[in-house]
Amino acid sequence: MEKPFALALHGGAGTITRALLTPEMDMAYKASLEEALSIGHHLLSTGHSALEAVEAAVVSLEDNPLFNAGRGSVFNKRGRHEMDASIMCGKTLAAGAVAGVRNVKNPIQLASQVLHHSDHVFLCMQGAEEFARKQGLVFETDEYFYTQQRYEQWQQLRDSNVYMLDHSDELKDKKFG
Amino acid sequence: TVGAVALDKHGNLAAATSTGGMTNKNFNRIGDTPVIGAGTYANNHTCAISCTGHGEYFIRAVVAYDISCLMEYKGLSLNQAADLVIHDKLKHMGGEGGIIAVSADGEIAMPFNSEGMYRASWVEGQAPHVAIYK
Repeated sequence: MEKPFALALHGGAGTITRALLTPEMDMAYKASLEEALSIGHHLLSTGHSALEAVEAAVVSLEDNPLFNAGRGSVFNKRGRHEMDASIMCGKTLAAGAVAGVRNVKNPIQLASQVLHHSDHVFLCMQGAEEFARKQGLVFETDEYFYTQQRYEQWQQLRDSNVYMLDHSDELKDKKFG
Repeated sequence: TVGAVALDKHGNLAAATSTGGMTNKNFNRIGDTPVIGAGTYANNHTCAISCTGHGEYFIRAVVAYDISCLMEYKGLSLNQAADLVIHDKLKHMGGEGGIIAVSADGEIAMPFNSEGMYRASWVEGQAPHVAIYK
C-alpha cells in the first residue's frame, strides 16, 4: 500500500537584516527553494525513492549561487572553497559522506557515490576527489565557485580569526579549536 | 548549507546535507554536515534529519541522532524531540541553528533557534510551503 509522501528542505541558517534582504532577493531565494521543492516533489510523486529525491533537491540548491553549498560556497581562510556533504538511507542505514573537497561540482553526488559504490562511509580531501574522478563526476574551475557577495564577505574577515555563518551580517568574534 | 529530507511512497526515509562551511574557516575545519548522526541522519523507524548552523555545537550535541533516539527510546513525537534538542539542549550549549526533519508518519518539523532560516516543505495533498526567517 502506498503512503503519502513528504519533503522538506533548507537553504541555511544565520542572520540578515531586513534592510539587506531586498524584495528582489527575497523573491529570488523563495523561487530557488520552490524550484528545488518541485524537483523533489516530482520525483516522489512519480514513485522515485526518498534517497533519489533528497539528492536531486540538494543538487538543485548546490547549482544555485545564492546558497552556501556547491557553486555558492563561501571562501575559506586561504580564499578557496572546501565543501562537505553527506547522505543517508533510512531503510538500510547506508550512508556516504565527504569533507574538504575542492572543485567537485556537486558534492552531494559524490557522497551518494560513496554510499552506493564504496566500502567506506566517509572520504575526505584529495582522496575523495580521486574517488570522484574514478566515478566520473563533474569538476569545475575555481571561477565557477566565485560569487561577488561571498568574496566581499571574505574580504571583511580574511585578516582576522573571525568566521561567519551562511547568511550572517554580524561577525562572530570567536576562534576555532 | 543546504539540505533535504524525504519520505517516499514506500515508507522509506532519507536525508542529505551539503555545505561550503563557514566564511574564513581555517585548518581544514569541517562542521557537522558530513558527520553522520550530527548533521545528517535517517532511520525508517524514526525520522530523517538535515541540520544547519554552528557545526561545532551540532557535533558535540550529536543533534540528529539525539532526536532520533528521543523518538525511538523515549517515545517522543518528532516535534517534541526536535524542540527539546534545538530549543533546550542546543540553545543552552550556545549553539545556533536549526533542522528540517520528517518522521516515518509524514510529520514535518523545522525548528531553529537562530535569527533566521531558509526552509520549505511539501506534504502530498497539501500546498507547498516556503518561508524565510522567523
